[in-house]
Amino acid sequence: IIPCINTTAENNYLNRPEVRKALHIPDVVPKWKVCSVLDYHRVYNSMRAQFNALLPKHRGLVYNGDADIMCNFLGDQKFVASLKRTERGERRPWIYNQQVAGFVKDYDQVTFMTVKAAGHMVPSFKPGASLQMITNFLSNQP
Amino acid sequence: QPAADEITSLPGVSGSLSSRQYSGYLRASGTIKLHYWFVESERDPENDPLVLWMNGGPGCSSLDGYLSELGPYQVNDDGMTLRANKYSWNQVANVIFLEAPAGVGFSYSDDKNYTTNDDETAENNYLALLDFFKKFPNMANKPFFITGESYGGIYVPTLSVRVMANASINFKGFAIGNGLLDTYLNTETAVYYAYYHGIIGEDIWAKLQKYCCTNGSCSFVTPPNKQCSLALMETQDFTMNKGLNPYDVTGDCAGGVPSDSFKERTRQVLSYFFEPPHPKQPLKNKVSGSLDSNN
Repeated sequence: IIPCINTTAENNYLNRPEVRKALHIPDVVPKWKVCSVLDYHRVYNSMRAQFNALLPKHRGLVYNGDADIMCNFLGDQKFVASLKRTERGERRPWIYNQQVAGFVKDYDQVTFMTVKAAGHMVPSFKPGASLQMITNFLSNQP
Repeated sequence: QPAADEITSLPGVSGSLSSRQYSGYLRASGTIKLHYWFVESERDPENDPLVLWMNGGPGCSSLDGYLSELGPYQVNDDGMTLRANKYSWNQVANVIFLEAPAGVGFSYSDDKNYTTNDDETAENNYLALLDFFKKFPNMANKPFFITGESYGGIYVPTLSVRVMANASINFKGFAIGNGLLDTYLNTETAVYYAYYHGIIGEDIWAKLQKYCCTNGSCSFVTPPNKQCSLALMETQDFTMNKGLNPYDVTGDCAGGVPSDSFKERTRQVLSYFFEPPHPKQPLKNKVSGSLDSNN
């Protein structure tokens, strides 16, 4: 059900009997598939209430690879801006390996950032930049 | 740590693992058992934070996150061997990959009831997390972060508000990559994104401006007339049905342009991420059928 993504190698690996054994997967569990069609019902159209509940006490990071249209960066950028948190400085480029890796906008307790030329799965498309990004976030660095 | 869950060796990896790893099941409600794969930090597992990672879908496995995104090993094309990922997030954190909800990947329920929703998923993820802390009491007091991607934009905040209410968890924050945070905004901005990335041309853009906008204010989610609905369907057709990789508009689509039957199956995924056009006037005949199909 996921277009344009090739997961053949993962599928083959995870369905090898010796891999299942190494991962302690019981025999009753069916074959692994990257995505399963579930009878899943979306309850929420927006996470605004959840963000408003979380941000007074907890830090948030919203990042977007800017080459994705399934969840495009403009929508998430507008969402974060709509939370009306106090702005902390101007939108600025962020640097990885002496190159602009995207752009950042800081707000009180939440940061929105883009990852330049990355698609939906940012750690796959820009592994070095994404490791730098999460390292800084975990240690509460800019 | 649960000795029974420890991964002593991983097929396709020669030599010892780069850090201790565990794989097993966490109990949620009823007969639900969620599969987890936990990797300790390669730097300082005792002092580094704890990060939970969840892929989206809904219905997609977080093992994809491990094996193709941020885990310590990635699968080679042969499907047999693994290579080290020098940019894995467990360079700086202890990372849990959780397959949720039940029915996804190796997660399952004895009763095989796989009907669920956002709230049930969040509750079961929370219960599984509590079970994780029982299994790994040494992780219980570490700074804890919840992260995820895509439909994880729903999973992460809904789980976070539950975790926030439990004072025994040292919850610090959350991170979301390319997350679904607001379906209205995601739908509205996708139109602008398509135009300003050269996906739709001036002809469709002119129709959108003419029929969906008034004095510079556009309504791409609740089209005011059928002409606007048609222009929006043309836009969606260009972005989702022509073979463009919607996850990477500048890259290739693996396997080439998907078949019509495949596209039909992907409509379910799209329905989670985008609001369908809501025409104020009912469409007729051929137009109506086309709209239903797009919905």
